[in-house]
Amino acid sequence: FGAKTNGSDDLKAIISAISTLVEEATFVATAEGISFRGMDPSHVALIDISWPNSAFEKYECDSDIKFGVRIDEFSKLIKRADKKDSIEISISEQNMLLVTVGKNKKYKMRLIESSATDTPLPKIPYDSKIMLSSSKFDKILGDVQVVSDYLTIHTSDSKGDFSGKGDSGEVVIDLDKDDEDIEEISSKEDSVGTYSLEYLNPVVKAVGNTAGVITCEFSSAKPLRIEFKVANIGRIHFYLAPRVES
Amino acid sequence: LMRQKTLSDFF
Repeated sequence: FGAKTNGSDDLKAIISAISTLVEEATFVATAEGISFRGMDPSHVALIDISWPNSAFEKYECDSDIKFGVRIDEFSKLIKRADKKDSIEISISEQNMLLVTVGKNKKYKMRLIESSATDTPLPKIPYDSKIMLSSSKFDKILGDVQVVSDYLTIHTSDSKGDFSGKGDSGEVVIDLDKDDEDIEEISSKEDSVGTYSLEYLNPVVKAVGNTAGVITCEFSSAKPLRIEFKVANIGRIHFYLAPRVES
Repeated sequence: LMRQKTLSDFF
């Protein structure tokens, strides 16, 4: 197995996103590419990444392998790469991860026993969809955060709004379809879902810079799924369980 | 009162 990236931004974004959820990550490499799926310890959020072989400058994988890393250790190495540096990874016979950063920095990092079990994805229909620029979404999260720890998303036909409510007050942000940052608002059914900013904010900050447009899909009182389209990466899906009235 | 659900509730 060997994979070489084109520049370091995508791998940095991926590792940064994963680091918001877990301390240890198990990646799966197959002939098709590299994937990761994992949930935070409380099972509130899940990240599902598929990074196709076509996104790499060089990629080879003769047989499927799993490899586990401590995300903070891996992250430190990856951060030594400049934006244009490629990052090449392979696994040594001594079961170390070989990480070549740029042309001349050759790291070896210990792998960890991977304890990964297969994580399923939530099986739900998505009634509503909002597509908007990640920078706009990041701003909206900031706007809501000043009064609330939770984001409520509401859609009705082709209208939508984001809102939040806390001890100090509340906010409603109507989405304007003429705004060039908003690409689509659609709903098969009126939907309202409330999600924790504690989980949303870090992942949007981590991937936001490399993602252009993001797609939020949800149904009333059901998980939210956000798709980040990162130039070179197949997809990053982020799932977040809702908060519901009890 | 709001309660946090888990993703496992939807598997």
